[in-house]
Order: sequence, then C-alpha cells, then structure tokens
Amino acid sequence: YQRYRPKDEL
Amino acid sequence: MNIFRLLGDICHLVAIIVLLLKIWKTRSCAGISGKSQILFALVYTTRYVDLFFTYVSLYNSVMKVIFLASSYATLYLIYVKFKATYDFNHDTFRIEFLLIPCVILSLLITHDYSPVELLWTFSIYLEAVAILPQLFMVSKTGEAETITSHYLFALGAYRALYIVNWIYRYYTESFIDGIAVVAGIIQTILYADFFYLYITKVLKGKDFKLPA
Repeated sequence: YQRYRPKDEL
Repeated sequence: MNIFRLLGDICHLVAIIVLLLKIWKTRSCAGISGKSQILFALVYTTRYVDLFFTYVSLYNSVMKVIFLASSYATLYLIYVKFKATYDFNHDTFRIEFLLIPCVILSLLITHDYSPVELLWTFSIYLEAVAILPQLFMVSKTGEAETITSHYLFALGAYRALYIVNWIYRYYTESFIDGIAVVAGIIQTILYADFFYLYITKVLKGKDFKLPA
C-alpha cells in the first residue's frame, strides 16, 4: 500500500 | 476524486459560507469562537503553502484559495468589523494548549522532515482539534443559535465524509495515509456529542440547548 501525503485532498 | 470527497468538500464549503453569511446578515458574531477561527486560518495557511509549489488541478487550487480567503475574511469580520459583538467573555479556551502539542506531535510523527511536509502534518493535527474552542464556548453558554449549529454540523460532516473517502481509496487505489486517517477520526469523534444533539433537537425544529 502506498503511504504518503494525499496531495490531491484539501 | 470520488463522490465522498466531493460531498465532503461541498459540506466544508457550505459550512464556511453559512458562517460568513450568518455574521454578515445579522451584523454580529455572537456565539462564534474567534479562537477557533484563528486556528482554522492557521490550518489553511500551513496546509495550503503548497499552493505555490504543487499544482494538482484547477479545482484543487481554486478551493484552496477560497478556504484561505474566507478564513481571513471571517477573522476580519470577528476581530475588526463586528468586534463590538464578539463574545470574548465566553471565548476563553487557551489555544496554546492545542498549538504546542500539535507542534510537538508534528515533529514526532511525520512522513518527512521537509518544511512543507511538517507544515502539512501540523495542519492536519491542528484541524482535528481546532473546533474545541467553539465547542467549549457552546458548552459554557449551554446553547447555540440554529444557524451556528448548521455551521457546526456541516463542518463536522465534512471530515466524516472524508473518512468514507479514505475507506473507498483504500480499496480502489490501495491508498492509505495514517496521519490523516487517525487525525480525521479524532476530529469526527469530537463532533459526536454535537451530532447527536443536532439530530435529536435541531432537525426536529427545537433550539440547540445542552441538557442541564
């Protein structure tokens, strides 16, 4: 699973 | 983008607009915690510094600008234009008790020690608890205007919808972000009492009053 900051979320 | 996130963003937008309109139309910010609004302005400022570095989509950028602008507009209305109506006697939550732990936590648990990443992490932790001064104010006065309770409901529903969005993304995109998920769940739990009273009272046309 990818774990990173969801840059597309607000 | 999925329907849950879109609905969440719409709820978020509605909450902010409801608050601005309430203050503007009644020419009063009575019952609104200026301290929570300071924290939200700080949340958007620290989270959306990436506006200058990361382009995702027009939707993403426009929403960020709206959230930033509206949070500062709200602060202006509370602390400048309608300052005389600001209920500072009841807005006594000590925000340093939220800010300091959030700073420490973001230094301890973060994805990456880059400035933008640390600011984002801080903003996620701070957002989870930013409503506490407002909830504290409501508990102190024992009531909230109906329009204020609509604002709180929309603001709480936004993160609850984001949780559904994260579950959806986990299964469809194999995507999971622990920091956002844990903070988002805590944030939603803080609204739980309020949700209960909102559904059992306000939606049935009664005033929002805490049980004595």
